[in-house]
Amino acid sequence: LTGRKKIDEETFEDLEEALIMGDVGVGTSERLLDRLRERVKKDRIETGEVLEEALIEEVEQILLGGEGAVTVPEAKPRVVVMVGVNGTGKTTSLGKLAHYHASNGERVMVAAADTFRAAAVDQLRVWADRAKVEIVSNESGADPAAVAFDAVSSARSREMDVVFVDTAGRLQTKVNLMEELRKIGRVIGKACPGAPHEVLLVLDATTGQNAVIQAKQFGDVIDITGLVLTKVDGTAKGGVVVAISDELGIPVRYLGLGEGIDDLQPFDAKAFAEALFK
Amino acid sequence: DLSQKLEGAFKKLRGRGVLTPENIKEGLREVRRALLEADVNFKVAKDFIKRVEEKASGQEVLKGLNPGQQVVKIVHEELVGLLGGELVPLAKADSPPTVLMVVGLQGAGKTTLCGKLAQRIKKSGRRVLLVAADVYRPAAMDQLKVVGEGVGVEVFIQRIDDAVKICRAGVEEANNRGFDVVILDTAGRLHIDDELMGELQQIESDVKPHETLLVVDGLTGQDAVNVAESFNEKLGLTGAVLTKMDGDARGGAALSMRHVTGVPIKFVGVGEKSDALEEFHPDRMASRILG
Ligand SMILES: Nc1nc2c(ncn2[C@@H]2O[C@H](COP(=O)(O)OP(=O)(O)OP(=O)(O)O)[C@@H](O)[C@H]2O)c(=O)[nH]1
Ligand SMILES: Nc1nc2c(ncn2[C@@H]2O[C@H](COP(=O)(O)OP(=O)(O)OP(=O)(O)O)[C@@H](O)[C@H]2O)c(=O)[nH]1
Ligand SMILES: [Mg+2]
Ligand SMILES: [Mg+2]
Repeated sequence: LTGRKKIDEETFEDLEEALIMGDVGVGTSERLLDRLRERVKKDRIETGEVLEEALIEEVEQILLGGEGAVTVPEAKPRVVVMVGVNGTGKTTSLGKLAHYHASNGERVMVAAADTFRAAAVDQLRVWADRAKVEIVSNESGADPAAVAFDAVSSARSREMDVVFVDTAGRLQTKVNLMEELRKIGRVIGKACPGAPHEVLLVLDATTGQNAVIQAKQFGDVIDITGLVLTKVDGTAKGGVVVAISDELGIPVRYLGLGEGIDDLQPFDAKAFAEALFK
Repeated sequence: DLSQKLEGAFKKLRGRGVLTPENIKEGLREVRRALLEADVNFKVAKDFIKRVEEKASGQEVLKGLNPGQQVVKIVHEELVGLLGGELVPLAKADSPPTVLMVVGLQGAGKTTLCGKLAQRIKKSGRRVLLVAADVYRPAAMDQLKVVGEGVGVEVFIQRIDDAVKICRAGVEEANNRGFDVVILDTAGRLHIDDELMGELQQIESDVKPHETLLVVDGLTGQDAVNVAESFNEKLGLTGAVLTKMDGDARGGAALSMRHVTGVPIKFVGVGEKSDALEEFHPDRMASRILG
């Protein structure tokens, strides 16, 4: 991006443009560039090329900084819940994760706790078939917390290795739906003490600054342990995860890069930071 | 609130003098920040600020308005102008059926929108046929079937794997059975997927839609320009719909979309139910973007 020429204000403007166009956001970009100016002095950085490398390091540090305490269960099953706003790829990502764990020899169950949206259970059923895992569901309109409870209880009594719970998409501004999610989390804990062990907030890479608000407000009703960033096979950079890691310390766990069952990758912070500037 | 933020930047201008590029520079930086926080594309925001600077320069500082308010008024007017003038209604064919094609990225809200459009058109007394042309997504056709049942509209389903054939057959069915409108629900796809974009071009050349609506998720950030540009290059877009605006996303994607394609935003999705569709109001959108 910046090459071997000497650093001037225009170099910083180019870097700011790359960060903002990557959806890192104004606030986080400013903090990053302030830190970068300090490094220019401290490390005596002279060329744009080295400057860009330093910025990539700063971004990588932020991304690696998230702890995202994942509870290690004392007994089976491990319970993972997929949450997020509408259409981000929760159901599809769940299918990919279920397949990954099943093909590693684990006994996997999926819970169809989206009892609201048209054909949501049918959609998950197709993924369960593809991943060759069991599915627990109920009829449309059933209480999602009840479906989650039944699935987790059943998995516990049968000592399954992992249960993935699919939930309905919901905008964080819908108070009743956020309370429903809080209840789902609480009820899962009743079915299996210590659960859920992982709660993955699924974010669409095309999403802008609203993702930070999503992370905050979903985090208020259920403890978010990690992010899944989907649709990175598009042209959006998903830089908003840098803001989320910076402000909330929540790490990215997986990247969704397609609609196929194998299109999931564990998160690589360095590769992601570099891609922001490509 | 933006005018409050600008008040500080314009303290020295109160009640006298003329707005100049120099004395409004700091204030315009605040406006640019607000636009970027609202997800307006970086380059679009840059162009927009230039336009505002040109419009504002030379204006007398008006008595009774603090200069910050005056600049916000100019910004707001400029935004409304760009977002879109006259409300452009849905296309209507001279001889039925009117063919509507709904396109966009994965998860934008197309299938849900098809149900909303079907209900709206049905309420106006016209017969609608929904066509399930998504052959990829698991249970996509079942989803549209349930959506159709919810609004009492028939859904054309052919469980084959050729979307072009389905659309052709669906429009033919609409023709033969005297439907007024036929709505094609297509699969979500990436604008950079040449094969799938080619599929849409084939459908377009086959059935010649009177209306091709690009559905964009209201939460979309900087990428909105890329998506809108690509879809507009490859297809004859006639309108756009911004969805999930019942949330608190500022909706800067609307400005980005309009700026690069000039395509009118016709509707706004404001919920998951079949009645959650509003006509696009540029003034409301402008206020929302400015926060
Ligand atoms: N290109 C691409 N598409 C994806 C990816 N993940 C999901 N999708 C697509 O995005 C669309 C929505 O995916 P879903 O899994 O239904 O999303 P969801 O979050 O469960 O949606 P709701 O339950 O309605 O809130 C589908 O068309 C998926 O195939 C990805 O990583 N890349
Ligand atoms: N809150 C809200 N949710 C919406 C709106 N429009 C659609 N949705 C939800 O967004 C999710 C995705 O909607 P779909 O209609 O399946 O999206 P799609 O574009 O057809 O998805 P693909 O076919 O996979 O590309 C669903 O959970 C819908 O209920 C809206 O205006 N507001
Ligand atoms: Mg889902
Ligand atoms: Mg669809």
